[in-house]
Amino acid sequence: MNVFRLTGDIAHLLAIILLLMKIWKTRSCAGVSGKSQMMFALVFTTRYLDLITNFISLYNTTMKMIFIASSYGTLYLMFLKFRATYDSNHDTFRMEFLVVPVAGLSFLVNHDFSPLEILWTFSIYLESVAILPQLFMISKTGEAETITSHYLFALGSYRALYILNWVYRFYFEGFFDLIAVVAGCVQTVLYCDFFYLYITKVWKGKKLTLPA
Amino acid sequence: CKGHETHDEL
Repeated sequence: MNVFRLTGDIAHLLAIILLLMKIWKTRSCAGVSGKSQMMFALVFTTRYLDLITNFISLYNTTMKMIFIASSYGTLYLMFLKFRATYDSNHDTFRMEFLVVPVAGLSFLVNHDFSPLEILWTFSIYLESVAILPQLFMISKTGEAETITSHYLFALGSYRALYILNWVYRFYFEGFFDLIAVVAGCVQTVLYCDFFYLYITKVWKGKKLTLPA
Repeated sequence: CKGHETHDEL
């Protein structure tokens, strides 16, 4: 464990808490992409299948359980409790355009052709593009609530911090996982224009609006 | 290069 990975995990946890707070406090999931949240739940489900079989540490197990529970909790709030506030008209990104190629790629490019490893690879690839429906939704509505932009900033920062973690582990532990690194870089790059807007607007106290 | 026998990252 290193400081980059720890702060990355904390940023990830913070993002999930911010989203749950937004939906719970505003009693609305307006501006939040249900498709991205469904894909995140799928990412955690396919990545943490070894939760029972492969104990790494109390921290690892606890965080995995929190991530799985909170992702399904978010789906519950979005599609059951506050379903009436789900903005399906703007959440129109075709998930199959992401899931199908990612599934195909995870069969072609992986470390080991075993069910658990392919599912892990699928979850790594899927996570790298899972935010696209959310970013697409913001581009369609042209704006995002401030707390939703904080959620996205924390979520984007987590994988950027993981990249620093991989640099650290490469030099100090000889650890290198090409699949995770490449997918992590793609994932972080997808946030770049959002990061620019967030830093130039939200940090100046303005609302996050996209140039028309 | 070791690192992906067991995935120890979240």
